Amino acid sequence: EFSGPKKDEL
Amino acid sequence: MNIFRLVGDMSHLLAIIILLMKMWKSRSVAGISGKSQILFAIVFTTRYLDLFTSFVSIYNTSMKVFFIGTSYVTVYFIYQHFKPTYDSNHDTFRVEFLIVPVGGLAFLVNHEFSLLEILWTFSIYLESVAILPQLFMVSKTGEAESITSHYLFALGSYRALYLLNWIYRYYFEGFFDLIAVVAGCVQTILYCDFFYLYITKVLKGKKISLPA
Repeated sequence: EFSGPKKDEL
Repeated sequence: MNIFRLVGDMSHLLAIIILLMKMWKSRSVAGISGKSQILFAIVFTTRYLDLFTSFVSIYNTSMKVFFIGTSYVTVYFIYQHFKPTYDSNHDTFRVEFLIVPVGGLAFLVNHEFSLLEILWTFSIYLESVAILPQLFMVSKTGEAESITSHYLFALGSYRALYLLNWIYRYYFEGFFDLIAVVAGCVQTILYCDFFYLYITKVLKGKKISLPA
């Protein structure tokens, strides 16, 4: 599972 | 979602709508850099590849579809539909000097060495410099139509508002993305000169004339 900051922005 | 990011997204949306309306109403793409618009199309294409694989919200998905769709329509307007009005003699920025270093940096500095993540990182880095051909074109032509200035102001404001969004999210959600923040700072700094001219000139009804 990707550990970086979640991608919920445009 | 917070007010900064919402207003930022609306500002981005407004910029795109202003540009499309300018092209459609005046039936002209004069003063618009096709190279910057191609870079924006690349930015959205490489950033939203997860459009079909990860669902965040209706808002997120619909905005992504809108941004991708309008970026290709804009490129089509410039290079096909209103091609006779495209000023290629002044749109001469060498975009390969942007794409190659940005591509290399995305390959070296990212959160995870995977294809999707490297493309996302490439998109973030590319967006921070994608406006350069447009600013270069305005400096070469020596002036910008006021509608183009409004477009640039809305476009520059969106990422400046995202900086506030990241400050908010850091303090209230503990969210922090160094790559997005650094690129966002670079992107916003590139507009500072323009912001100064816009606020001191355009808002007083004058035209922008960057030092040619």
